[in-house]
Amino acid sequence: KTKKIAIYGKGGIGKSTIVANMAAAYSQKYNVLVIGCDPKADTTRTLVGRRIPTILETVKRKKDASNDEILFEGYGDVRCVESGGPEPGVGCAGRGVIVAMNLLEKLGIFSEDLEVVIYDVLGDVVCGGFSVPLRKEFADEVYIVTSGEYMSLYAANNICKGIKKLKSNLGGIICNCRGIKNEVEIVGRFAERVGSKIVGVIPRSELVQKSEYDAKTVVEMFPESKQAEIYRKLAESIHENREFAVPEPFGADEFEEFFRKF
Amino acid sequence: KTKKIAIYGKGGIGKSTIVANMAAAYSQKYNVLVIGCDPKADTTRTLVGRRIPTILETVKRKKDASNDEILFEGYGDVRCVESGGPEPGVGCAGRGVIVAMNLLEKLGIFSEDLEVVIYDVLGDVVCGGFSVPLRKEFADEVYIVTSGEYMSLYAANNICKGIKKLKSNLGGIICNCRGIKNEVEIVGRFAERVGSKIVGVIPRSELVQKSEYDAKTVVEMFPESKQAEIYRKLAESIHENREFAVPEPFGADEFEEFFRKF
Ligand SMILES: Nc1ncnc2c1ncn2[C@@H]1O[C@H](COP(=O)(O)OP(=O)(O)O)[C@@H](O)[C@H]1O
Ligand SMILES: Nc1ncnc2c1ncn2[C@@H]1O[C@H](COP(=O)(O)OP(=O)(O)O)[C@@H](O)[C@H]1O
Ligand code: SF4
Ligand SMILES: [Mg+2]
Ligand SMILES: [Mg+2]
Repeated sequence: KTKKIAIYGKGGIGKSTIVANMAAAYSQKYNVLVIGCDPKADTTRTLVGRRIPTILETVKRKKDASNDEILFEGYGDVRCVESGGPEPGVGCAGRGVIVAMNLLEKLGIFSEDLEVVIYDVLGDVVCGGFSVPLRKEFADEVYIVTSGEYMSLYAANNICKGIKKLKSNLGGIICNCRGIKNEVEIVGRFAERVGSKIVGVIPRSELVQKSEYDAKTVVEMFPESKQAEIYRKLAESIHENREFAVPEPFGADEFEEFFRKF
Repeated sequence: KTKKIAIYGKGGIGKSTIVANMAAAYSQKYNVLVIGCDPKADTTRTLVGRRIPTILETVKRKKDASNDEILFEGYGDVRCVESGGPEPGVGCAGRGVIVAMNLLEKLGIFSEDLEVVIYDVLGDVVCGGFSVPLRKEFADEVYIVTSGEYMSLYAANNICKGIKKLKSNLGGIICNCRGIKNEVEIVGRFAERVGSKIVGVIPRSELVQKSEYDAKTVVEMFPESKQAEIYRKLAESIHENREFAVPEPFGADEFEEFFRKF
């Protein structure tokens, strides 16, 4: 049965880095499809080695886009697509995701032989196209990337509200460390309070910048490193994970209270 | 002639802190209205001393909201309103701004005696309600808050695209420092390349956290401090500013190139 995973989190928190490295790790054993759902359209750059054309810009110039105009193969044969987003100020930023989902279904890209599908989704607002991957037909498990910083946990809490609203399943919280004091403890307590758990802790590492500069993942460029091993372990914990829950988000005042304790 | 200013920037970059402190500074000489347009609805907390009810939640429970149910007076008699936002996953996150603008016009809150109006607007996506303050009838000058970090400049560039699309005017860039290497130089170059300029540089200061903890602005709680003086100077430069331009945003590749140089 295909594992369909959505990765959400505040813009800039580290989703694309984590998604690309997880995909690289999975590629050893499974057929993987990565779907970028962030208007930044850069999830797949470190897998394909360059920025690929987005679905939105492709359908804009030709109504009948074919598979090989939007689907690209990257490291380890990982299949890659980018939804893209409209120009700011021109309609809903999430429109790219909606257009992309329709096209992927129409072109039969969600094919039988896929074993892992990973969505990388902007989480600063959980509305319009950005909430579409939360629907059952797209992803059945959601993981939220956060650090110990107030703003990223605030966004994580908002994403929990979206997950609850759309009756989707939260599989766990990924702590992408930013060097905050007591970071893992704060994120752990947050996870516990929303009825979830930490599924991985990713330390800061300059190998991320080094491999990113060469448009590669850490798993590809530094396979022997501790950081690559951490991404592989994260991919494994998520693949083995069987505990899901509809989250219990913090109310506005409770959230403020939670933070005041730290 | 009323000065109508919109402050945009990536979530968490420091807009509300800057807006509240500018308003506190202006309150000495002018009649000021602050309009929070971020679903976080916390722009006015340090002016009023507590979180105020949002327009969206107020109209939800009673169709005919009156002035004193949505308009609150804060430090220095600054008038405060919060648009609010719907629950994540429930329609457009910017819907609160649209509902708020309609109500403020209907209740005549944009009255003759106002000398400064400041909008504090979420800038992670520039769509739906979040692009409404860019329209001429609301704000005639836009300032973008950014740090030297890639993600905040990426958002700043997106906001420039939105400003250009809606034919609004960029008055300048506010650098809210995060301690990045060569931060002011990076932000200065960015400003220059989009056809604008830096109008203020705000250092990191623990007085921000200290006054925020007491739900006050730095200008109110530490009026003699260097930080308070910096906010007052920023308010003054913005008030005196006569140079505006439709920005020239970076293309996606140019932006990557710009950053690679640093
Ligand atoms: N574990 C890490 N260590 C060091 N840098 C990181 C790490 N994770 C992410 N980064 C950096 O943070 C920035 C944002 O990461 P990215 O994955 O693009 O975020 P998102 O997709 O959430 O917007 C990138 O420049 C990336 O190099
Ligand atoms: N100059 C500064 N020095 C120290 N902390 C700051 C400064 N500006 C903002 N902050 C902190 O950063 C956080 C986000 O600021 P805020 O004004 O709420 O951002 P935004 O309104 O853009 O989301 C707040 O906790 C605030 O205390
Ligand atoms: S639904 Fe969300 S992404 Fe779409 S216009 Fe509204 S705020 Fe923007
Ligand atoms: Mg990304
Ligand atoms: Mg704010």
